[in-house]
Amino acid sequence: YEDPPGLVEKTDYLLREWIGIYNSQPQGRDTTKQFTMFVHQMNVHGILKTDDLITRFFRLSTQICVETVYRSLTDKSVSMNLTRAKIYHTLDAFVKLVALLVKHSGEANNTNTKVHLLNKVLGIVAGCLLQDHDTRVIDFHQLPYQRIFTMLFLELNSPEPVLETINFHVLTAFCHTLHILRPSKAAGFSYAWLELVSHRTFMGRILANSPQQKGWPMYAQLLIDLFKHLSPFLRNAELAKPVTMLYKGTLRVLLVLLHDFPEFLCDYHYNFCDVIPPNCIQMRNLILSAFPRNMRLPDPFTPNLKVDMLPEISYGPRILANVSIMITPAQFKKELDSYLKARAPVTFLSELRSNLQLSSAPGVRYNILLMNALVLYVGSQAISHIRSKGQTPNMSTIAHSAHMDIFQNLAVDLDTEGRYLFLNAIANQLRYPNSHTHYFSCTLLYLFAEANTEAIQEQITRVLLERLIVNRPHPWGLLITFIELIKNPTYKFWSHEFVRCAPEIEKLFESVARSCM
Amino acid sequence: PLQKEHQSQFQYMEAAFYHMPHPSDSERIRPYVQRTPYPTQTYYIQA
Amino acid sequence: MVNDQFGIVGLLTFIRAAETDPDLVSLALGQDLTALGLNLNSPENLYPSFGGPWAEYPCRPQDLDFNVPPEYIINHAIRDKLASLKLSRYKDDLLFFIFYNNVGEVLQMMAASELYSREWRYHIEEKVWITQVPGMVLIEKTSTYERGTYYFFDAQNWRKVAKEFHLEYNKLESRPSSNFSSHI
Repeated sequence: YEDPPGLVEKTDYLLREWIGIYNSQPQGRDTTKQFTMFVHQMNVHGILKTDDLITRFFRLSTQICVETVYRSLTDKSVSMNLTRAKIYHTLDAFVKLVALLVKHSGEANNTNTKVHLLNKVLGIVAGCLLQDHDTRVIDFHQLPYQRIFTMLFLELNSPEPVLETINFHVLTAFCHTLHILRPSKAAGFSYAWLELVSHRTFMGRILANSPQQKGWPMYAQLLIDLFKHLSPFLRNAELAKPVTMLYKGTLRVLLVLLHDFPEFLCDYHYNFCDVIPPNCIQMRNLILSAFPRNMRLPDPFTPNLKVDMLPEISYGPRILANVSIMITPAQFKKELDSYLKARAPVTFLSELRSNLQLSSAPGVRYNILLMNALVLYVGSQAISHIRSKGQTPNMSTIAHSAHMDIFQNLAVDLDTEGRYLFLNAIANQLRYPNSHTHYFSCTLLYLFAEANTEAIQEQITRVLLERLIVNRPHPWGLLITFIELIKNPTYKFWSHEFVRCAPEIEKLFESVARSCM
Repeated sequence: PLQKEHQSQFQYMEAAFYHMPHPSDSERIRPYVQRTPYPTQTYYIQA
Repeated sequence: MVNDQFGIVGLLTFIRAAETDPDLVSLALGQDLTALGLNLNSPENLYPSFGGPWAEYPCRPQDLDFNVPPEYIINHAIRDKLASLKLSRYKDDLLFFIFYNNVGEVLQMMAASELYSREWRYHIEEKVWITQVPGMVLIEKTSTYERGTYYFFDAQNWRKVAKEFHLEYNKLESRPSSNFSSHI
């Protein structure tokens, strides 16, 4: 809607005034006095009279600042270093004004007005970004928006009592804004977005300093946004430079998470694996390799390692995904539960495949989300069922059950693509020592031993091998499963034709076996 | 193959790739010794 | 055998293709994650000094923000009173400090250039600065190498250490580039 007459000029004037005030102050000096006088000026000009005017002021200010940046960036007569310095001075001044307005909004102990104002400003800047992004297209620049968001976050996380009362609200507001600006919505802002999401202060606040890990679900959502954006490009396998850059940056961030917050990766591994394409093996391994820091993993290469005797396999991992509600439609879930309970009717098994198929179009023939949910749900139910009989899951107790019927049926009935996705879903549970890793390791080995065709055994081998031949890290559960497969004569692994189908494959197996043994 | 929507996203990313963030974009202004990256020899210490 | 992309042959085909197409390698075989500039064996958390997704190395101490009392920030009062940066005025000790604390920056190159002009040479393999000990006679000298006693700058202990050394001339860096005025 049209701005009231004169508002643009007033905003421009006030902004220049403030930038002048801000930049004439020694860095770090308290600007409260100057700010108080400036607010008085804003009042005199009627800027703070109504919510509508305040909103327009922020929008116009944002647009003026952004325009200034674009003008500076197109001025090639000035060196980039000087251009950057000039841009920073303008944007930092604007950010300081916003931060002071938020801080001093309402009463000192009234957090609502402050948070409301912050959300308003973030929404306005995000809106300007999206509009700018869609208008300028390939001429869009990330810089002004990245600077505004970064500096505003740093300002609002200063160690001041007033700000400390709204710390978590600030975090929530930023996470919400970053979700709105996720790469699939503003691809031209992707790199800046990842910089923001992986900024050391942001990561510290959300992962290390948020009480009771309240920031974790928000951060998980941001990572899911990132993986979802990367997914179609990574599925393409051949990575163009822009995608490689973003992918490599993502790997760095995941490495920091693996090192500093492995429990976070453990908790959300299921959600992440749901959105990472099947061919991104190393990235997926990174996540699956995470284990709680207080856990000591037994060396998988220990001779005669008795996995069944490890105390950790009695405990289930924390999985922050409700797989039960992911099994849809409701009728299918009902039939599934009914089969698990009564192991009847047999027709359920013959109809299982059709429930998992989506379309005949290549690449989207199977409902991978449903497949993953089904595998984890059935496996979890199996573990509970075995335990309810006073037993522990092992190669004997997992067999001859409704649960194993389902797994065996899927292994036999699905085509090669479906089987590959099904086996991937199982392999995604091979992580650190816990009840799921143990159960699904046994399941994979059982399916191999009981396979009625060599194709099933070949594909089980393929799924394990491709996760092992990529560079480290490798999940503990993956290693112990493969070692068991190649060492235990029960499986007659080395007698299979596919082990020797080509010289490279033979060498590969021998090399992997050597490093395993 | 990439869907049209993703092809469009790639074009945006490709343009942004030529204006990658600079380390100083995420840092407070430094009155002294601003960052001035330079491609130093690989045999110099890197950390 | 399974004759599509979902079996062993499918994997083999992809690996073979990756041998000739470097763009495929990053997903087929992954990359060495220890070469991404992060110290994965660090006993300390990495995030406080994380330089960002595109950084080849962590933040240096001078890159890390910290909220200090405003009274500590005095640069505005003294910066116009300080002499401008002129490396030729500084002692070797300060040049080494600049060299070792400004990795990947113009200052590192400037310090290297100044050290070179003071007869220090950078040994490419040993990755140390080395200079002749004044007055010391060489034990051996040929067209490709010499042997004698040299000062090595020990950056760990921050001192010059005299050592006998077999010095191959081709292992010494030639004069560092000084064409960085556009970066300043």
